[in-house]
Amino acid sequence: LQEKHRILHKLLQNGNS
Amino acid sequence: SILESPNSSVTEIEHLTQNVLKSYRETCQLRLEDLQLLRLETFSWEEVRSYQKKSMEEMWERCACRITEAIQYVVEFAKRMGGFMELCQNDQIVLLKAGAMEVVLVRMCRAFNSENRTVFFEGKYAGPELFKSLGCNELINSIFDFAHSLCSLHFSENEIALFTALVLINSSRPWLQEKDKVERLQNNLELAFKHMLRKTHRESILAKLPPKGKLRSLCYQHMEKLRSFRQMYPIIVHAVFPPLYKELFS
Repeated sequence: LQEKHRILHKLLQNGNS
Repeated sequence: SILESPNSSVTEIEHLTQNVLKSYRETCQLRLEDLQLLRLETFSWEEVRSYQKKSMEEMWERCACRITEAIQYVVEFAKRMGGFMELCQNDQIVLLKAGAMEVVLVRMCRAFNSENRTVFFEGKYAGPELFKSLGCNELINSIFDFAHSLCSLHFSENEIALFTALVLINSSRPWLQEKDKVERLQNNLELAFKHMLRKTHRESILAKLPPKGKLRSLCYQHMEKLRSFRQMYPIIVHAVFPPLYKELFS
């Protein structure tokens, strides 16, 4: 699932923006 | 942590409430005061005509961009909400993939003027006819009807905050790995929402909330329309649509 949702995964891994 | 104890105390529920309200205030995209001030700014007939004359591809791209912007705020809301980042990443993705658009649709009622059936879009208030070139009149009308019905509940900002947290934290979404953990957070949010409604003598809205199936059906219709559009214009979708939008809805 993470592989198919790289952007969402990246957004979730970034700290609070 | 709110997810560790089986029975949460009133203090913990109060803490969760404050956390959700703060997360919402920080990520609501447009301030309610600004949206209210702009309510009389509607598109002129010429401006509506100009939107109607745009190609289907351009209008789809514009709407995809506006939806993606709104979704980015929902992702940020989720990240700041107590307990969400304690869920495993699979479940964070499952909940956002299924719920982000639903939250956007609920948030839309803040930007909707029931009196003249218009919604805030690209700087002014627009009626459903402005979206004609999308070729989705039925879906647009259903979304407007939904916003209209939500407006009749006269949600406060705090109510929208907790209600949208509950739209997102839904333990019945398929493919969750730690369903129990999501269920515990959902139960605590339900307690928080009910506690707040009791305090403000607003419990009567509980019976009037939209059924979960209504939001699911609108999101399904949106994805079906995207599927048809993609069949007609695969290159447009591939080349110019926002990657996050494609990832969530394709």
